[in-house]
Amino acid sequence: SPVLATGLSWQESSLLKSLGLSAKPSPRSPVPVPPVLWRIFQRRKELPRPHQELDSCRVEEFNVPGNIVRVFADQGRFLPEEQPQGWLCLRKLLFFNLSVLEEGERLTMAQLELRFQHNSYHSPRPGQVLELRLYPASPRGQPQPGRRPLVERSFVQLHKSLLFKLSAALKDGKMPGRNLTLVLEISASSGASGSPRSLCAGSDALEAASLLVVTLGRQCRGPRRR
Amino acid sequence: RSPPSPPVTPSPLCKPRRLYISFSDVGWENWIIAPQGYLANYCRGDCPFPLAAELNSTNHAVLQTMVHSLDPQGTPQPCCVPVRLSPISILYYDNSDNVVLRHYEDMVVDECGCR
Repeated sequence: SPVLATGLSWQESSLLKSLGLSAKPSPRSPVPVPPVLWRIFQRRKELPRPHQELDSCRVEEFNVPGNIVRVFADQGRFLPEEQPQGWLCLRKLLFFNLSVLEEGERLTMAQLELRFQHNSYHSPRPGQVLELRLYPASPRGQPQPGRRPLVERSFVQLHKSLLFKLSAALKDGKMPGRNLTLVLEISASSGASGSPRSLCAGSDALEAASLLVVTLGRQCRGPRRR
Repeated sequence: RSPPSPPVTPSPLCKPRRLYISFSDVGWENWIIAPQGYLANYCRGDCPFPLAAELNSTNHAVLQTMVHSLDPQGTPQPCCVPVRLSPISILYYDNSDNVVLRHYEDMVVDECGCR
């Protein structure tokens, strides 16, 4: 009956609210589940019951407080390469829309993953390195003048997957408008000789970037139960 | 030939009972990725006078059963309720099609008690 249907709909919305959702999601283009989320899910599922020691407000896999783990796909575009110094192999905007984070969620960990198409790239010459930098940027992708890189690393070899902890950077309030915008640059060390392509040695073959974010929801932030 | 065993009657005492919650039964199968359902259980049963130790009762519940035995109309028996619950994790799509893994506390009834 309509009365019953109204009651059920009210119950459903109050249940969804208690699950931290404003409405029943209806995924339009479901993406594959990131392997890291499957691993955490399976590990917890396989624990013997009852497991009193299991804390629902902690993500043991990363050793941080939190009860929500999300993986955001990069929505940024490639940027024109400039050659201020050395050989710039790759310049890309990384843009993560974090607007789904609820008011009151506290970020406890953020980890950027860069995945390349091949397993590894060796630097073309002994002693030569690839340099990777991540800059905070405006939403339009302009590096903010005078800003130091959030991350600066040198590699003799680039592996297929690189992980960077960005927790400290995000906690410092570098998340205007609940989005994260960064500029990624990979360059071959300056002063090197050889053709630009060979110096970059495939480091421009970026396949995907994603941001894993762990947050502590409101349910975990009040005084602990029992 | 062994004598016929007496028929097994379910215990009327307060304890956890099996309840499997299927997310497709509640119409959530489109957005919950895993699990498809889980054993949530529930509490049901009597909290009779005198309360036995295995009924996980509080001192208050013991006294309430005593008063109930003297005045059944005026004072109810204690309730059979969950006293220990454990969390589960759920993988789902949120309203922006992101995959989310969330740990939810108090989702599975492990023990019941008279309270």
